[in-house]
Amino acid sequence: LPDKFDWRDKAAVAPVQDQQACGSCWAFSVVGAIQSVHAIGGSQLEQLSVQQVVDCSYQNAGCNGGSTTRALNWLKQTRMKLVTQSEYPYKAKTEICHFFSQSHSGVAIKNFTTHDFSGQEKAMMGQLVQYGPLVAIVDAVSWQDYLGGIIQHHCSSQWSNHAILIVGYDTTGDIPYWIVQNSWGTRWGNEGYVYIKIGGNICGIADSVAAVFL
Amino acid sequence: AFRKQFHRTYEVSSEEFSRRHLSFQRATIRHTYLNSFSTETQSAKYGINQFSDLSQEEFRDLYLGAVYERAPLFSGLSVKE
Repeated sequence: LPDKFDWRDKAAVAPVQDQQACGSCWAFSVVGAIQSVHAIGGSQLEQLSVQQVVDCSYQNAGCNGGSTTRALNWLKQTRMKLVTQSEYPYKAKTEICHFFSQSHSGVAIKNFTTHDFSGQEKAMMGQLVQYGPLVAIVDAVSWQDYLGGIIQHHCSSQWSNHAILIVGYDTTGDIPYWIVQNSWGTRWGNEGYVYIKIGGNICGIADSVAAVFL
Repeated sequence: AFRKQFHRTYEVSSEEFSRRHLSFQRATIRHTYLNSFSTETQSAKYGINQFSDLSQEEFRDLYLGAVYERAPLFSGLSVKE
């Protein structure tokens, strides 16, 4: 594995978005992974519709929260094509699902995996490099006050409450860390990103990690 | 300064201001605690941001919307992989 790896360097990560006062992090992380893997596969990087997932993933609760696993399962089973963000813009509230015709172009997923990598974060680094950005669930209660730097304390594992997108890692410094894209806008953290120490399953980052395949 | 920086429109004399002010004060107490753990330059820093006038309950309700589902333990790469 390289000492340092960042999918942003390969132009495979869309800009940081802002979920606003809507508990839709689960949809942002899933859609973020899909649009990245789509770009890694050779397509142009384009922002796909988070609102489509918020509105249409019926097993989840839209702005009241949801599960990344359920969302990915729904996308896999229905073969629902995600349209672009401009065709189905984000509203920060749950609305009625808008359907598009079968002939309408979009991105569908073929499969996904979800694993617990606790104690195996090196293998998780391998998955990131091999498959693309990873969807993960973390305990982000203390992130309310985060300004920047590498998180090493103040959050637990197995009490996860927030979905994020892992886009890279860096092991070249004194503290190896994950590079994580959040969906709280660019004014939060390190221009919308948060760094989490690798090893020790900090914030439960390795508890439930998904990779998607198109 | 906080209201100006984060474009808050509530008035100083309002009930909402009192509530937000209390949340803000509690946040500053939290920051002292959170920053007391690490002194390394790379360590995380905690302080005033756009969420500082929210109570912890409000923050959880509005921004932490993921439901955790247990995942199978990663069992290593297959021979093929």
